[in-house]
Amino acid sequence: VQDQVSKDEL
Amino acid sequence: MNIFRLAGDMTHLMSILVLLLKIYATKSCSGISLKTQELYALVFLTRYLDLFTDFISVYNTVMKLVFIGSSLAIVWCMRMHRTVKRSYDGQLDTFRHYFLVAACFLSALIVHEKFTFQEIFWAFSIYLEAVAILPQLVLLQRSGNVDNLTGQYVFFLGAYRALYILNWIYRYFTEQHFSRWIACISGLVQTALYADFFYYYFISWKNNSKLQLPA
Repeated sequence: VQDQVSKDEL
Repeated sequence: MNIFRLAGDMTHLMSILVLLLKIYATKSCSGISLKTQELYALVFLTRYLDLFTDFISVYNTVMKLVFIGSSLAIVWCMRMHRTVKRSYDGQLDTFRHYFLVAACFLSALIVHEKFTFQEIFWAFSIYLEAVAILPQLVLLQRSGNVDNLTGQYVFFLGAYRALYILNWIYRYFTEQHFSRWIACISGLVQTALYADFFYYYFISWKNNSKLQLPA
């Protein structure tokens, strides 16, 4: 399962 | 991190530094919309809820603190600093920005990536940022002549999101599971709102004349 794409952008 | 995103973040930082310079150097906030500054403070506070829970990088954490700190400092300055607040164009800055907050929160409840507290506030902050500049653009049109620093502030603020769009295109083609359609569509709307400002800004730069927005 694709893990929740962390919010790596500002 | 790619060059478009780094350039975008630096441009965003530049817009904040120009605004701080204008307020600090001229001890005046004429031409600046307090409502836009309040909306931006809300954008950063609701977007960076993960500030203390998810550590991405030192750069990410530092920039979040700078954005939250500077936006709150500017709102405080425009509301409380006795010299600065006297130059605030309160009678021109009358955009009903509470409607923007309500509309964006409603949208976030309907369209979000996951129905969790953090994700809904993140989507809210993305939508709110797209429209946060409206009070400022309305104020510029009403106040007629725009001083250089204010014009540069709005220009950098618009340019940063345009660079982020290039970043999303780049990431779309270079990363498999990259999908940021909420941020992407909202970013396109945000940048489009600056279109007429960019046009008049370019004209004033080409003719080396004062920036004039038609009323």
